[in-house]
Amino acid sequence: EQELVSGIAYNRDEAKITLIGVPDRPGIAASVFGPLADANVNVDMIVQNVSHDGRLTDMTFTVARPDLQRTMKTLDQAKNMLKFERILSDSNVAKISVIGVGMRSHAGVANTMFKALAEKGINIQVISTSEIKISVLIAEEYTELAVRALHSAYGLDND
Amino acid sequence: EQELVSGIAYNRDEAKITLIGVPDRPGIAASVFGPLADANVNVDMIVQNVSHDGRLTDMTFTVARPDLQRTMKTLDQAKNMLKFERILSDSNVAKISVIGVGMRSHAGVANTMFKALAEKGINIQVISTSEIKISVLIAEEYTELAVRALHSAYGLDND
Ligand SMILES: C[C@@H](O)[C@H](N)C(=O)O
Ligand SMILES: C[C@@H](O)[C@H](N)C(=O)O
Repeated sequence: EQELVSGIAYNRDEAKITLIGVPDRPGIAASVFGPLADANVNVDMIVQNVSHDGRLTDMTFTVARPDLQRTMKTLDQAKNMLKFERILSDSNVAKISVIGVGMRSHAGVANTMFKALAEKGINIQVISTSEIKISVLIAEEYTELAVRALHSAYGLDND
Repeated sequence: EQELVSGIAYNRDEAKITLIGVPDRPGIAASVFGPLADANVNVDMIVQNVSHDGRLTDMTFTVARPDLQRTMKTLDQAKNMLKFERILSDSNVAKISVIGVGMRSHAGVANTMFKALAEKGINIQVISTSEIKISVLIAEEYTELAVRALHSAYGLDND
């Protein structure tokens, strides 16, 4: 597993926005991203999970922290076309990523990451993965602790 | 935007598993992935969103369809160590990905994807992104329709 992971990256310049209670039916994701695209908002992560009841779910996305105000304003101006129960925003987050080739064996690599964060009492707010990366959002104050814990968990200390 | 997207990929060989109602506190993600790692389960996507109330959230992950039974059995055997309200599994899904460099402009690329799926009445069940890719899970029966709609939405028809 050590040979799978090549590095740990972090980004403290992000803010997360969550639309709570969006209807789970075709067209809703497009209704949110239309206004954002028109306003030229650069989005980084987009995370949505299944809805439990087939009716509502939540959508979270991250933008660069300097864009948070503008993004919230864009959503507010479009609110008559959007359907959601409430919007949460939080700029006290950091994105921490474990990077490596051959992440196919995710469960082992993921387990090491989640365990290392758990041992330091760091709560995982959001998880998103790709073939070469596992990214989580955590509270920004834990950034150094998380990065150091992950470096030693994957034996990257001697780099 | 056309020049940003280089291709559309799909995978109908996946199954999704959702743990509904896991506590949102440190150590819970590790408690789920420990048994999966021990059982050598290969996981592809891992998606978790913020919890609304700070108490519970859901975790979804995908495995290769042939691994679904084994994965469910692993979770069942570990259920005394796990905390969740219920488990959903569904092998009728397809992962559709829009691939391209410079996805930083996500909102525009994402909007085109979500709009093209919406116009065909295709519901987006899960969304997960990376720097080079936007992936969604949809009902498997819509795979060809989705891939064709996305090819024309990004002007890739002439490839
Ligand atoms: C929630 C949102 O993703 C919805 N399911 C859609 O397809 O647009
Ligand atoms: C839900 C789960 O991710 C939890 N927040 C943890 O840190 O493990």
